[in-house]
Amino acid sequence: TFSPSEGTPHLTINHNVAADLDSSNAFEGPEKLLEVWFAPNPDCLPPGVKPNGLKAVSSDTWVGVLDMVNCKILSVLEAEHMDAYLLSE
Amino acid sequence: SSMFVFPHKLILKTCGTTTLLLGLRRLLHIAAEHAGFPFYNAKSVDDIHAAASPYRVFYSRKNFLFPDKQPGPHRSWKEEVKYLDDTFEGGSAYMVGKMNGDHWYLYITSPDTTVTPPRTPDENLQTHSSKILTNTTSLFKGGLKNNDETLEILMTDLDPENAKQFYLEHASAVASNRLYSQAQEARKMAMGNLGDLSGSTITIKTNSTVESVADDTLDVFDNCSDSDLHSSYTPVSEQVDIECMTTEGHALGTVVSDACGLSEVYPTSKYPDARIDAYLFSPCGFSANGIIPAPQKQDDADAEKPTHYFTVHVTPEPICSFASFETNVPGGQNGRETSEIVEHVVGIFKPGRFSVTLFEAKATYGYDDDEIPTGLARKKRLEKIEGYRRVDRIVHDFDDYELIFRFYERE
Repeated sequence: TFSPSEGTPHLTINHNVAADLDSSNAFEGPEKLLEVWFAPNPDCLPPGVKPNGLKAVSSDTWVGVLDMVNCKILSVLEAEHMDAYLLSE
Repeated sequence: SSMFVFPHKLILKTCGTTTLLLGLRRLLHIAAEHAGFPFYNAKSVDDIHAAASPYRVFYSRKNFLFPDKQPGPHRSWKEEVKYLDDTFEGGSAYMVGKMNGDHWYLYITSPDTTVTPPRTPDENLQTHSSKILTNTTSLFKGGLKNNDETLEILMTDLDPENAKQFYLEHASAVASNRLYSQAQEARKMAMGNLGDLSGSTITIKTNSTVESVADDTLDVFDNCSDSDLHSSYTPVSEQVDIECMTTEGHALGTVVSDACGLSEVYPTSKYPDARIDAYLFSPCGFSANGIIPAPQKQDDADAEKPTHYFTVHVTPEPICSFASFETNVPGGQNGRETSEIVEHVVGIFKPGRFSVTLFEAKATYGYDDDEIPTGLARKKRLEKIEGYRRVDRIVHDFDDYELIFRFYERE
């Protein structure tokens, strides 16, 4: 499948996570926010790093980390400069 | 909860009783093993402890509403700081704002506060060292570009009327009314196209978007009354490709995002390629990520314009109502965009209290903030948010970052 136009981010939905999601017991809005930078900006990745840096990591690989955090991937918006994962607890 | 992955950085934002810090070391290992970022604390990337050395780490959160419900290592700020100090060399922990009220915690490591890590682990070192050094700037040619600043708005005591929008029941009613009016539009359109059809029936094919239904595919509407039409009309699926046929949560998330005004923070009239991925949880709660590619104008096609992102999370229950909004605002603008974004977002939720934290990279040409017109203009604009009193303004002046924390209460 492809995005309607090159510039428009592309959405992929994880149906089996979305299907039986019940957030009755979710609470505690205030989030924990972690930012880990590996370079000052995308134009100066250190030598030896894959051309797209962290964006080269598959979403399946991130599933392991998110399991440790107690989150599941609901959907992913992929774009040229970044990928946005919507997660559920 | 959300995660944003850029080539050079990762943002992970999780709510509820998630155990975010437990994923940190695995995340650093993935950066080394799957992206090739340098590591110095192990001999081989096959060593599960091999962890890429980050250039900088931020960890922050507002004070929890139910701290005793948090699992380790999030049971207290003290425990979180110990966990991070055990992981990184040279981190600093801060508490910002009223201790006996709403305050905000920050843990930060910065490239300047750490020594250059050993090129290869010392022989007598065990196979891996427990602490990870953050990377020195000498590895990087360019410093921080004066482009993006991170703006975060954390809101509590949401206006109950506005918070209703983030309940499944309310959103379903809005959605069906919206579909209903679409159905009516469709019927009017069909009637209009096909002239006087008294006595005949027309059926709209619902397996494609109404806009694309051409005359010859229209059979005939049943002679149904409005209410029949209402019940018989099945949702028109947006133009989607097969792989991401929507779900109810995503479809209602889109309805809510349009109805509450979130879609207008970065309007498609100005950002034609903007895309929002929104989800409405059952029975309530809302999350959305937005990616807004810079509009490509012919006259400044080569102008480096940042791609914007934003992420929103809403807990609407009155006992613990909370909403967060985070985005990157373009550096160097005159502060109008920042204050307009804050006013727009606060207008959606009408919170009783909210904080605005603005992280701005100090411009690489070394001025301090007061000399840059932006700082002064923005400072003035953010001092007055319609309907609110600015209670606190706290500035943390880091080496290459400035953090400005403002706290507001409804007048």
